[in-house]
Amino acid sequence: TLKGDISILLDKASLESQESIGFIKATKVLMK
Amino acid sequence: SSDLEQICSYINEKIGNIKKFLSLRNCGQEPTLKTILNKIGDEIMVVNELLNKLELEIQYQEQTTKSLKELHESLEEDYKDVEHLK
Amino acid sequence: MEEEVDKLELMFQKADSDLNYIQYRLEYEIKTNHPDSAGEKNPVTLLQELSAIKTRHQILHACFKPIADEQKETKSRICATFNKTMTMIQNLQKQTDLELSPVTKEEKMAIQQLK
Repeated sequence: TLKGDISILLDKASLESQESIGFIKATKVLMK
Repeated sequence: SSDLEQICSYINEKIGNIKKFLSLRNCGQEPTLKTILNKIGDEIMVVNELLNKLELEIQYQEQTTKSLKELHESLEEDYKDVEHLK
Repeated sequence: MEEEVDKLELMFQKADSDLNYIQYRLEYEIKTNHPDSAGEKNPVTLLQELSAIKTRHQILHACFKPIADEQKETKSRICATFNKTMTMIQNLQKQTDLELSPVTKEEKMAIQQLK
């Protein structure tokens, strides 16, 4: 359903964001 | 023939819409249909809320992409420094 | 032949305007019979909102993938730059016999995260 599709997309987007934020933090640690 | 097909699908879509409106024409009188309409209205509000969240999430993703690019640029600077050191 | 085509075109235009008028009359009748009230919307409004939602979903869905792809690409570029920088530093270390401080736990975790 449309609602289901949007919820899946929303979950995917927030997961990607969390992953990217973790990635940025790790890179900054290594750049120190 | 493709033009003719386009015209046919255009006309068929319009007929489809009119059929929809015809089926909804008397729904206001029947209490059961009215409750279904209200439920649909509520669902539309919920889906709009989800879309609002999705929009914010995508804006956040754009910011994150920007920070990743800035990070890459500063890493490239570091690389140049090490190269210079070498 | 041309006359036939013109006639056909007129018929389609007439059909189109008739359908528009029928839809307009139906919408008008439904809106007058069921005016929007607090909390209760009429079917025409709901249908319009539904198609607006579908359009919005399509636009956001189309936005999402390019941004995710771009992030993935930038991350791989970051990893590539980081790796070549570390390789060069290790080469320099060997040449100068300079001992670098051991990798901390935090840095190990970060390297894992990057991988």
